[in-house]
Amino acid sequence: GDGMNVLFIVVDDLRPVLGCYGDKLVKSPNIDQLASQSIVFSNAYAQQAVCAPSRVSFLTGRRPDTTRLYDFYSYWRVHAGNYSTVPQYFKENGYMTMSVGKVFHPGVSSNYSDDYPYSWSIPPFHPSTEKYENDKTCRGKDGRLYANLVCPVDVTEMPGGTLPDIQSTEEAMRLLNVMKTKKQKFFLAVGYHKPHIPLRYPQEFLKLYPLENITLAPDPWVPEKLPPVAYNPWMDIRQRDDVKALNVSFPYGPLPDEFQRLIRQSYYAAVSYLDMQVGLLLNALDDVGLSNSTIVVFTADHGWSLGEHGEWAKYSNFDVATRVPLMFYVPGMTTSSAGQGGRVFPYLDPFSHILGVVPQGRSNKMVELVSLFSTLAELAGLQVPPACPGTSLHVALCTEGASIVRYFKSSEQKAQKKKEDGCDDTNRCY
Amino acid sequence: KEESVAFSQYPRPADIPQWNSDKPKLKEIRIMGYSMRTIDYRYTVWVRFNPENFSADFEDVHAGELYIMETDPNQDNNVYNNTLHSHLLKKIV
Repeated sequence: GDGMNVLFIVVDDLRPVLGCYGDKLVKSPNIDQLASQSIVFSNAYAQQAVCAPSRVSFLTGRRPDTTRLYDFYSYWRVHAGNYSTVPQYFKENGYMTMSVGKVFHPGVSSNYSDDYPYSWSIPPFHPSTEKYENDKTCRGKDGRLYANLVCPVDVTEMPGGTLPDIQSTEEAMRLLNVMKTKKQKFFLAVGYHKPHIPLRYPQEFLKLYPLENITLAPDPWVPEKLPPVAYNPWMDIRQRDDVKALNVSFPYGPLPDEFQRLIRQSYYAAVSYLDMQVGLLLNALDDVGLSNSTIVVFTADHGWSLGEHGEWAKYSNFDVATRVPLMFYVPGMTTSSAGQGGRVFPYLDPFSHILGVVPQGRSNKMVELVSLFSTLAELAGLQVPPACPGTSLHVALCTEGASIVRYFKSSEQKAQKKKEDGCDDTNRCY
Repeated sequence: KEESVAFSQYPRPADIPQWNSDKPKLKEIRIMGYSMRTIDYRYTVWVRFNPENFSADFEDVHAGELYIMETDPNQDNNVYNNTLHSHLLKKIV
């Protein structure tokens, strides 16, 4: 990956309900296609299952106990230490660094600026319709508008006639076009908002998931021996208009079974809507001819409970809340297509594409998002930041996560063996 | 043998769920749940946490969780207090 560009895609609240992670229900052809050209980590975990602490952790390469950010209300550079970030490191090494959408959590925790100008070469882009995210934009059965949790929408009726993630994709595509003609290497981070609540997405995606195909979680009850301190009462869900109307008891609920199915249906639909955005973005990377010179990283800030253990959010240490998708596409390393000039990521329509694909390489090693800093540095051929000493409050550049590139090799060998066994024909293998 | 491990943590304001259990502010944090997971298990201890000096007191354990992934992949059966697994717990600690 020496000298390559980096496209860093981070999704909000996405647990690995993806075809490439073995989910049989979801339609995620574009992310699966990316996985088929990537090394996929099956056991990747965030350091804390809430947005700001998780993002600051993996963007600085330090754990929450070092960033001292466990909530949303402090900026690590003044509250803990003036730590470097991944994009800052790339910027200081000659890259043009750009942020589109939700990369840092907005607000105090990124100094109301997404850490600009430390981390970014140009001011971060936020979609103009982001501000309507929590407005009453969901049409109820009575025809009135509500701030619902379950919120399939007619996009043409939305403020501005669009949705934030659609705008982010458009801006990222515009930036790719600009970078096409520049000689400078780039680090483009694109942060998608969905499937974070509210589950607001174009209503046509509901068609992919008929309600009769939607099951409850395999364990929708609060486990008998779960210590009360481990349980989260999903307050943000309770505050939405449609959930409020259900008068669910506090703290354990449960939600009615039918409503549980509606939430799960909409989460899946929002994932397919996200998949479409990722597909359009990767297709644009092909269009500008940069697929063979750009490392693509795909991950999420943390997972989300879909009713398991009687929970409906993140805010816990359960695997469903902390486990994330993580994959790296490195031209010439995870795929042999570098330099061939063909299309690597043709857009796949989730409404018509049905074939699943298996990843080229897969690693079952336990890995952590805090390792992203050193891993990306190594993949791009930059010097890997040193390991942090025991106390690193005054160390600007170090990392608490070891590079996981060492796991790529064994995965490559497995992929090679698969090929030798006749399993490189993904359709056959699937 | 080299065993890969992943850590996570989550703060709580109290031992029982309350309105700010999901997102306690720093000054409200009293307990921190530290998790260590391998392919085989997830082990979590909820310990006293001091938000003034960011210190965790592992001598003051409020609760614990231990899930054995082979038999309980969904993490529904907490065996932290099960003496059958005391050997594994000792090894972890």
